[in-house]
Amino acid sequence: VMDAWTQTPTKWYPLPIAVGALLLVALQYRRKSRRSKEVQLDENGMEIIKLKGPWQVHVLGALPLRNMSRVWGYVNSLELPVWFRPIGFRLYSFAFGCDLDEIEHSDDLTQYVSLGDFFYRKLKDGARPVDPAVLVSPADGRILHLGAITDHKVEQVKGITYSLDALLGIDKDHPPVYVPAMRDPDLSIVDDQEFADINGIEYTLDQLIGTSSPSTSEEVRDPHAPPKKFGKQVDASVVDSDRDLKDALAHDASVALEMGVKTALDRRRSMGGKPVKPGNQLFFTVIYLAPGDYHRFHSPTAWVVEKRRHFVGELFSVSPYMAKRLENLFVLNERVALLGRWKYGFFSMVPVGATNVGSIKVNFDQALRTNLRGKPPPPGTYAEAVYSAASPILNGQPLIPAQEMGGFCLG
Amino acid sequence: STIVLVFEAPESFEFSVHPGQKVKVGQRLGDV
Repeated sequence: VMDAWTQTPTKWYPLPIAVGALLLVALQYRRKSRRSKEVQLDENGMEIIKLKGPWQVHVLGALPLRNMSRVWGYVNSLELPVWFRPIGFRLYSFAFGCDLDEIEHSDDLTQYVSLGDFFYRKLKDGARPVDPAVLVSPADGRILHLGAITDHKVEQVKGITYSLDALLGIDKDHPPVYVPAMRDPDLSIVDDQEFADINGIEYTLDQLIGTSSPSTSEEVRDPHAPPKKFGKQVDASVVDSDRDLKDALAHDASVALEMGVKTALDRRRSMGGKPVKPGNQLFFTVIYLAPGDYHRFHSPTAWVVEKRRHFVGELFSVSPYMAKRLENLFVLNERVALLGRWKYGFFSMVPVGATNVGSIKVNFDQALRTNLRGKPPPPGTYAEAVYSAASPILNGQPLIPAQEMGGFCLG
Repeated sequence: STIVLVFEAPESFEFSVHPGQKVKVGQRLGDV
């Protein structure tokens, strides 16, 4: 073999042109078919989100992650013996780097009955000073990525992008429809985004509330159009009937003042297919919360949350390891997109669940339930609730910077 | 768990943090 390897003379022959051309055609065909396999579009021209990544990702995708998450939550909700709590929580804090001095009940850890309870701990008042900047961090964590959005694509990590429309559920052909604060139960329920059933008669939302949707009438009235949502659109605002109206209005007015009254009272659609205002740009930032971090999230600015969209999905780990490997991670996972506006226009905040923290709580939305048993609907579908009843002036739930909004719970 | 913020802001908006940096609630992320 050695002799053959070293002594056999190499002879070069020119390939016939036809063979070379055939080779090029074959390579081009292979490349094209691979591209068409990579991006598959549905009947509306929207990309079908599928699991893409190396073999490790597919192995994880085969696991019953949602069930594992619920079991994990159940195990961690079990009450721990009182004698064990301080030892266990101190061990956990040592392992994950928690600062016990800044948490509530730091002098008596026995008040946390389970690991789940400790995980969802509160901080002492004043533990987190709030910067006067227009945008502050909504959570303790690590910045995974940030930047400007171009061509409606958000960069997950360097080189891997996902669709902004898929993340937030924005449908260019069917822009979001605002439903004003409605007390009548018949009016507060809107099926399939476009139709409301009142005493057996179907009305389009355009007919009902005079929404100036730029959708064509044919599109709106097409009952066979594939629904982008499941379930019902409900007004999930929680309004305390005993709340003093003057206080409420004063609070709303103070937020309106901070946001700029003109913008606060402006009911124009943010996004929904419309481009950003001249001189503006879309930005994004992704914050990763590690297991030991404080897991409640706060308002990053003064803004009004107009609606939430709950996307039931998978519960992959969202660690940087997975973010680098699994494409469309934040679009595949269960998440709650809170959409609204701030003084510069559109604003949204999307808490994304993970295997260990599948449950997302939003304080002003008691109707929200995440990580429920059952097969998740196809990616891209969502349940929507509007918060218009929370504030008559602002048409949504007003929030001030660093106000607690909710959090992630184990399982 | 992860939080994604997507927002419209003037082109003069600048982030004051960088990828990989640890942040706390209320810490400045960016300003106009």
